[in-house]
Amino acid sequence: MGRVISIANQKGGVGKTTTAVNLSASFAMSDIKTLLVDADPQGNSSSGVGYNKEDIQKNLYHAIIEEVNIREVINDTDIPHLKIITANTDLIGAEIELINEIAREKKLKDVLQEVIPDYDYIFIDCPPSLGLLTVNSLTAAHSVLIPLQCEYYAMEGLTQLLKTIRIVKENLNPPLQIEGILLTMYDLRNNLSQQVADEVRSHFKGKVFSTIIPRNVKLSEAPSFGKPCILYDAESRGAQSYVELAQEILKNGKRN
Amino acid sequence: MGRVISIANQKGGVGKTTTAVNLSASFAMSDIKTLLVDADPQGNSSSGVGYNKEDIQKNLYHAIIEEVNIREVINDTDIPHLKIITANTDLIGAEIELINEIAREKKLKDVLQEVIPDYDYIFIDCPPSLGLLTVNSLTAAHSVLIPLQCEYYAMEGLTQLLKTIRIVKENLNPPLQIEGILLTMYDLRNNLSQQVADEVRSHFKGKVFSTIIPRNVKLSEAPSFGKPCILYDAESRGAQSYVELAQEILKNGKRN
Ligand SMILES: Nc1ncnc2c1ncn2[C@@H]1O[C@H](COP(=O)(O)OP(=O)(O)OP(=O)(O)O)[C@@H](O)[C@H]1O
Ligand SMILES: Nc1ncnc2c1ncn2[C@@H]1O[C@H](COP(=O)(O)OP(=O)(O)OP(=O)(O)O)[C@@H](O)[C@H]1O
Ligand SMILES: [Mg+2]
Ligand SMILES: [Mg+2]
Repeated sequence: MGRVISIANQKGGVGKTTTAVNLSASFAMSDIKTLLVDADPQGNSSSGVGYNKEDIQKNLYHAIIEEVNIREVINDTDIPHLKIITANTDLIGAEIELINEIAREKKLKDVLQEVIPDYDYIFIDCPPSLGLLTVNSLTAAHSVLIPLQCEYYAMEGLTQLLKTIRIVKENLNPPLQIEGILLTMYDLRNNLSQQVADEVRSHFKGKVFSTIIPRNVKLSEAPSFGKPCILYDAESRGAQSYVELAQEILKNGKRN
Repeated sequence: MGRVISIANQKGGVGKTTTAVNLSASFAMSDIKTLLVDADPQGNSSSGVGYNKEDIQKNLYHAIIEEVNIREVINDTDIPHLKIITANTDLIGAEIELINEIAREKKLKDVLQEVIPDYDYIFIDCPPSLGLLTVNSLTAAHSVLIPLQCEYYAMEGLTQLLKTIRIVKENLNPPLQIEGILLTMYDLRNNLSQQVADEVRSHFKGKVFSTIIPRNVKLSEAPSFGKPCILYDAESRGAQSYVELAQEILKNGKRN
């Protein structure tokens, strides 16, 4: 039965898309059936696996607003066990159109129900906001993975995010858990990364992944080739750190 | 007569707040009367000049929704000629409450009118979205400054942003100009920065500032002390690049 993990943080540029693309690719490369859902109108996860804006026909917007069958919006990627539901700027319309709908927070959950049994893991990439698309993603998820850039401003936003997660858990999705807080863009060269890491580990004991994602240029080069880093440069520290994270999540999954 | 410049880009983490705080500080340090408006519910510009979430009383939310007089929400900073209108998560409510208001896109413009003559420059820090807060900021502005991180995903979002700017210009704010595209977090160590810079300069001839903001750790350390970088480490390349940008904007202003 597929485990749905939402990748969320309203702070911008913390590595949500980079985590969604590379973590789902790492799972799929170990023959685990994986679905990546791009719920961000920027469509970066879609281009991160090779779908340019012009190539995208039916996407998440059509499944949640125009009630096109979810199976019609699932596409292949370069990796056999990785499928994607793409997004583009059509999705901006979804937030507006959902505003006055009944049970507007459950639209994504309802739509995904049918295909959850087809996958082992489903990852949802969220936009940098706590609006309806992110709330839909948190309502559809079993757990939420929080990428946290090792910088001061990113730490500031954590309290607000955890508050929103608690509200969703209490009102919309009681089983929602925190999969973990992931330290990203960790830079060995500066003290700030270490300070943030120490502070987050002491505040959120037990919730921080032991895997840390280093700042690694290969991770930022790969998207320009439309490939997850494991296909672009599998030996790089960037690609390897996401393989390590996949193993850690699988191990934690066995414990639950 | 104050020139209002909106700092906008829906892509997250590209340096909007870092530019808003450090550019406005650079103007104020040269005795130019400057107002920084934090229009992002994350409130990063506010903490970037020393206002923590708990310290914030009346803020932008109160001026645009509760019709508190704008002068009551203007605060001092460590720099004499720099004032700030702060923000916190109250502002999340503003986007929802404005949805059904008449002339909802002009609220910020109407509110700022009274104080524009008191300042030479007014900078507005936007959230990472193209929602009502950003549209309000673009409607209130004479021009828009677009921070662009030298990375692939950031380049992807530029077309959508320019489209939104054109729609605002045609329907809400005809005199709106582009102040310029600012290349940020430029990293001499990797080719990606150079590739992005070359591509942007060839696509948007004449619109890209000659000043480039380098990746510089002092810029990311300064916010944890609640200080603009010019007060934290004035000699750093980070602080100096924003002083250079201020001079370039002033020079361009004389030409217009
Ligand atoms: N570990 C890393 N090392 C180097 N670069 C990285 C790393 N993680 C992400 N990046 C780069 O940093 C930028 C921001 O990352 P990304 O776009 O994944 O963040 P995001 O949280 O999805 O942003 P948004 O808030 O806009 O959705 C991208 O250009 C990406 O390529
Ligand atoms: N030139 C730079 N060199 C080093 N670090 C930088 C630079 N510019 C910004 N940063 C850091 O990168 C992170 C993202 O920058 P910032 O928060 O200013 O972007 P933003 O566009 O305002 O983000 P958001 O989309 O969340 O509002 C911050 O932690 C900031 O301190
Ligand atoms: Mg993203
Ligand atoms: Mg910001």
